[in-house]
Amino acid sequence: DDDETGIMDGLLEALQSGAAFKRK
Amino acid sequence: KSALIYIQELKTDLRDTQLLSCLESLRVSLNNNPVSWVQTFGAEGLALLLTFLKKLQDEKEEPLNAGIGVKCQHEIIRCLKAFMNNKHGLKAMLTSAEGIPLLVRSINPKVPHMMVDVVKLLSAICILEHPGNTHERVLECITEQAEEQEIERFQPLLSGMHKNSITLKAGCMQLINALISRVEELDFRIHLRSELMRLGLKDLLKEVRSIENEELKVQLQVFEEQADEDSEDL
Repeated sequence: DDDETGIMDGLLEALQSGAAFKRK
Repeated sequence: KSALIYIQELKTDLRDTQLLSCLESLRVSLNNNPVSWVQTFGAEGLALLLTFLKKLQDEKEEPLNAGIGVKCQHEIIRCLKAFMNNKHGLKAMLTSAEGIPLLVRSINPKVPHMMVDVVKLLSAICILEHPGNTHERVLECITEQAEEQEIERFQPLLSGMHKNSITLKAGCMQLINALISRVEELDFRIHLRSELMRLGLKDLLKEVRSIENEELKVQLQVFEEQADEDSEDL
């Protein structure tokens, strides 16, 4: 969805919680 | 105000308090208007913001206006975050040749509250699923910026870790984690870690481990776990 907003907020939250670093 | 009005305003030679108030109001608009508004602001608006950021970075502040230039820079960083909060803005920022280099140039340990926002934004850019390997671009810019200043490339991050601000310590660790974790080659991840350790992160880690702060603890844990996993793999 091109009108999706909050992309940065989502990434920042995932970084802060550590979720962004979970290895696949 | 419409996006086009802001573009017109930013094209005039705004200074100091006028510029700051325009940027503050722009940030609110970027945060609260629909994506179509941000799209209208678009690449032209972004280019104007980046031009102001560069100009402010190059300026030596006059004592009379002490602080206002830094405030304007920080407000531009906040505007960029709001602008990049959707696909159109993010794409425009990644397409712009100056975007990432100017963000990296804004990593300034002398202004901890601004540096927090900058390192967090850069770490988000690092972990984007984007064909251009954004973490490589960020690391390249960090390397080039350090070469210009004739310092070690991770020195500004280590200086940030030395500051009293716990949020900044956590932000620096977050960027370090984002940079390392996206590297595909095991050897290069280990190389980056040892470069940081050699520069003083090893001693710093001992110190910051005792700080009671959830955000910081998460980042330290990520750093150590990934380092342990890589050691085992090696």
